Formats: sequence, structure tokens, C-alpha cells
Amino acid sequence: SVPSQTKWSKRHLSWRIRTFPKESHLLGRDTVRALMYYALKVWSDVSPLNFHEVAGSEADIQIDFTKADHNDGYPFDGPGGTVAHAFFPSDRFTAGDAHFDDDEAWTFRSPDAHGMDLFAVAVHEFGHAIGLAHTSAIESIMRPYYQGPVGDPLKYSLPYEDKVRVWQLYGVRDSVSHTERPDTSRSADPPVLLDLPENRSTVPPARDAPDRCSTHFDAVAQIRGEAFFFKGKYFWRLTREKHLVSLRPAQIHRFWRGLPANLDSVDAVYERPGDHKIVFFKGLKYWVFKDNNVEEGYPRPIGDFGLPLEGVDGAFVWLHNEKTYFFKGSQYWRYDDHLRRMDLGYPKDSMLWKGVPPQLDDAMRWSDGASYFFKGKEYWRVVGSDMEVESGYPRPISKDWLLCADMQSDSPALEANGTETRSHGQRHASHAENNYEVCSCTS
Amino acid sequence: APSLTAEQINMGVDWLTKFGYLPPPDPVTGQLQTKEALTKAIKAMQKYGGLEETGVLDEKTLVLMKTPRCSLPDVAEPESHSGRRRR
Repeated sequence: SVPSQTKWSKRHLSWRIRTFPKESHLLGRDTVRALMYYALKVWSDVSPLNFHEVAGSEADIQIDFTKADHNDGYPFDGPGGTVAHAFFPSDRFTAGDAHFDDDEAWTFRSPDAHGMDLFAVAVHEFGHAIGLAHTSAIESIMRPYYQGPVGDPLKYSLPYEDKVRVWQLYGVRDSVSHTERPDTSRSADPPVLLDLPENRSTVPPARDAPDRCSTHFDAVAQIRGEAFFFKGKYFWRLTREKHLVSLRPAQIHRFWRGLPANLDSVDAVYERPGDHKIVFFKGLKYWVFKDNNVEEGYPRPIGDFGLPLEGVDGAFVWLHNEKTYFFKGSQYWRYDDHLRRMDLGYPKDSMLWKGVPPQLDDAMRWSDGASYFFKGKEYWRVVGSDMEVESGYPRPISKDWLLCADMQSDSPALEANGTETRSHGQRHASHAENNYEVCSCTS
Repeated sequence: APSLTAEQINMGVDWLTKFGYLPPPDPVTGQLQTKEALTKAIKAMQKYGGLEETGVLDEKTLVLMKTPRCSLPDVAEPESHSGRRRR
């Protein structure tokens, strides 16, 4: 292979997708963002580099989907042929930028024959963006020719050949990066967590799965812009557009990796501002997740936050001041996650949140800028920087968030023959049999 | 093997030039590639692509040239070319 084309002197690199594929019916924007996020993560996992998404035009790595001659000396040539390119760190004006041919049929999790696997090509191009040139090594992701999909982005492991070449450029990644934390205050939300479960149809819902229409919830959180409702060992997920991903709950342990197997529920969950890591609370312990994998060294005691050793009912980050609020009983605390320090003068009486009941199940902020408080089967909404519940609340959680009609309860208890039974024992055909199915589209 | 059409040879030379195996034709004299330079370039591309180094644009070589790929060249500017420029 040719010698590497210099390298970045800094370790924190920002990225942004400036233009998305025009034919986005194949891949939604959230999926494109998530695939770019995970393709960059392939390289940051094995090197001291860190990538964070930003919204502005000052990103180090600008990503474009474009076609034909786009004035950079590497014109595309329609479907097939050249499919993408990226610029080495040494390129004066376009260092790190990556261009993908918008005439290609970009795919994700499609059989080999159809289209071009975006994740595989993106990993290759970001190899150039950090300074790796082509190589003839058969195993390498930096071979110039498209080799087809490389499998599940969450399980992809870089070929050793490529790890060695990136270590030669930047050294290995030690557990703690010695450089100061990047200023990610301007960063846009990181992409949604890719949910790449094994084929769900082979996993029948467990008998003890709760009924979302007739239960209260242990924890509720906005994570990467999506809403998660936790109950027992299960959770429901709603996309950024508030679409329920599935009527059936997913199992916490199958998605949130690293929690103890005997954990039967969680108390509170929130996404930490700044590094967007996700914090789970149960009893006197908490876990920190990077994406959906727990970090080393957890669980730790909640005393780290300066919280009383009684546990936590709820936690959320108030958009108005980016402070983290913890609720327990009829009290609340205010914590600064940027300084990692409890603010003085707390706890205070939760009555200050006028109209919000004590003993909450949880709270969360939502993409409409409001804050939501959950208790039992109801929720309350507080707008913007108010501390008073909006009129017309409480409202039913099941109806407004979880696609339940009034008083409907489709108990998940499945009989052997696959039909579902209502909570009061009445047998009814599964939705699919009478041509009625509730579907939700996710990114 | 059937002889190559002029179009295939042109496609091959364009491809080899585009991905760094042949120096771009001299803009002033428009000098064409010599046969040995072409053979050498084809062998380098075949080696890089894991093919038998026949030095001719055989079937497998033409197929590989049609495979979707990254736009960036495989080879930095050929040593001889940049050497000449330096002199």
C-alpha cells in the first residue's frame, strides 16, 4: 500500500451530514446518520480519535451525497463504477470530507446482490478521512474494490491489518483519553441507537410481558431523541416522531447490554448532557451506558451524585438550563452534569413544580421542548421554562403515547395457538387475522 | 483470447490512468503510452487486485475494472513520472 497520507494532529473530530441521499425512501435520514455514526465509531474504537456530530458548517468531516461531476476532481459516473471517495487529512480545503455517489442504490441490511451497503463503504471512506490509503491486502476494508456488505454495524470488527495501520498512525486507544473533553455544546443529538435485534419473529413474547395499555411504568426517558417506556424487564420504544416501534415490548437485557441478569426492573433512566451517555438507576446503584453497552466499572453507588441513599424515583434533564433533576418522594435535587456536581440548596420540596404529584414514576424532556412527568397511568406536561403544569393535565399515558384506544387493553398473554386473550379472559383473533394491524414506520 | 477492441483498450488505459497505474498522457506532446509501460501498469493493477499478472487486459482484469470501487487512486503518482518531473 502507498504510505499513509499524513494524519490529524487533533484527536476530537466533528462530523456532519451536509446533504442526504435524494432517494431517501430506501434509507431514512436517521438510519443514514446512525450508519455514519457507527462507521466512524469503528475507527474511534481502536484509536485515540473521538468523533462527535455537530450541526454547523464548521465540521471537520463534511459528508455529502452527490452525483456526476461535483467539482472536486473525482467526478462520479452513474450507478456502479466509482461509488464514493474521501479526502486525506492533508487535503488543504477538503480534509476529511467524504462524498457518496447519489446515483447508487444505498442499502442497509439488504442481501448482497441488491444495491451498495452504505455502512461498508462508509467505513472504507472514513479510513481515508483519517489518513489511510488503499491497500492490496485481501482482508483489509481499505481494498479499493467494493466487497459487499460487512454485516451488523453493532458487531462489525475491523480487520487486524487495518487496526495495525491505524495504530501506526495514531497509537492505540487507552481506556481514558488524555485530551480535554471536546466542546460538544453545539453538537446535534447523536443518532438514534440502531436496534438490530435478531429476527424478532423467532422470539415469541414472554408470557409475563406487561400490557402497555393498563400499566404504570417504572421509568420513562428520551434517549437520542426517542422515547423509552420501561416496565419490569421490558421496554417500549417510540421514534422521534412519537411512533411506537412495536406493540410488543422488547426485553431490556436483550438490548441494553451489561445489566445484571437478575435485574427485574429499573427506577429511573436519563441521557446525560454533554457526552450523551445513558444512565440507569436501580436502588442504590447506577450504570452508565455508551450507546447500548454498559461501560466498565459499573454499577457504582448513587452517592456519586450526592443523592441520599434511598434511591431515585425519577430523573430528567431540563432543556431550559441543561441541569439534571432527580426526584424522590416529595423532594427534588438539581445536579450539574457538566461539572458533575450537585447544586447547592437542594433538596427542595417538589411542590415547587406546581401541579406535579409527589412519588413520581419518572420524568423526561421531549423534542417539543416541554417536560413530562409520569405517575400511574397518567402524565403531566410543563411547557418550556415554566414550573407549573399546563391546563388540561393529567392525561392518559396509554392513549397519548402507546397507541391504546380508550379502555383498550390487549393483554399480551398469548395462547398456544397464537391468538391473544384480553385481560378479562375474552378470546379474540390476533389483529392480523381480521386484516387489522397496527404498524409503525421507524427510520 | 479474442483480440481486444479499440474501445476496450481505451477503457483500460483510461482506467489505469485514473487509478494511478499510468501517468496521465503528456499534455504538451499528447505522447501515448509505450507498450511496455502499459504492460507494466496492467501487471501492477493485477497484482494489487489479487489477479494473475499476465500483463494483458484479459477477461478477469476487465471484470475487475468494472467492479464498483472507491474513486481514489491505488497508487500515488508513479515514481518514474514524479522522478522525471523533479529532474
